[in-house]
Amino acid sequence: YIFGTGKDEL
Amino acid sequence: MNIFRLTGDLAHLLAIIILLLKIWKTRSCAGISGKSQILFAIVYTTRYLDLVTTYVSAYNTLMKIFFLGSSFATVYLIYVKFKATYDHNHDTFRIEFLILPAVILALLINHAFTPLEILWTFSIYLESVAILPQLFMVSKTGEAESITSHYLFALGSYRGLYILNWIYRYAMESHYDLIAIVAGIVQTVLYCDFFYLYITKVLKGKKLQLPA
Repeated sequence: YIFGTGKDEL
Repeated sequence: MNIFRLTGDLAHLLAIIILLLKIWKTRSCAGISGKSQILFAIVYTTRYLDLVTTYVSAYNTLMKIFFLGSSFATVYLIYVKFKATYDHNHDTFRIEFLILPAVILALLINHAFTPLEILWTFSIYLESVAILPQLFMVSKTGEAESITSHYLFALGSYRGLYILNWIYRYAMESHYDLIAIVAGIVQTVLYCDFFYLYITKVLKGKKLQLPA
């Protein structure tokens, strides 16, 4: 993702 | 995805649905802090901008669209449709005192100084205190309808379940995000007093009455 891992969280 | 995060997201979904149904069915937003709902709308708007740039999964996209849509719908119901039932006198928390510090903190403490990252960080800090106007209003009115307390219980549980998710992800994937974790702990701690009242009173069928 743009932000790298971890931002798959809501 | 793990069971803690899934149940957390479902608790969050449930909270929002409870609130929308309460306002829609009773055609009244008495006891609901419009200011907290404005803060939530800001939180989702600044956090979910990546909706247009990054596709994570259908679940992720659908949930973001639902949270965005429902938060604006709730603000609309409170300030437009049922504004006659909005309790101005008790919803007096100064939200600028929550927004400004979150902006400043996001500019100081973040993972990267890029617009999307700063906005995400701001939304994480703001979400941790976004419920304060609502808790303040409950303390001012000294009570909350049981449906409102179910809403607060579900909303408070969501981030508490996320803390379990972060423990799980650290243990299993050695992944962690300190900004989200610290803010999530602050957010959950703010509900503790309410959780105590909810469990000792509301679950016993009593009305949520704060000690005068």
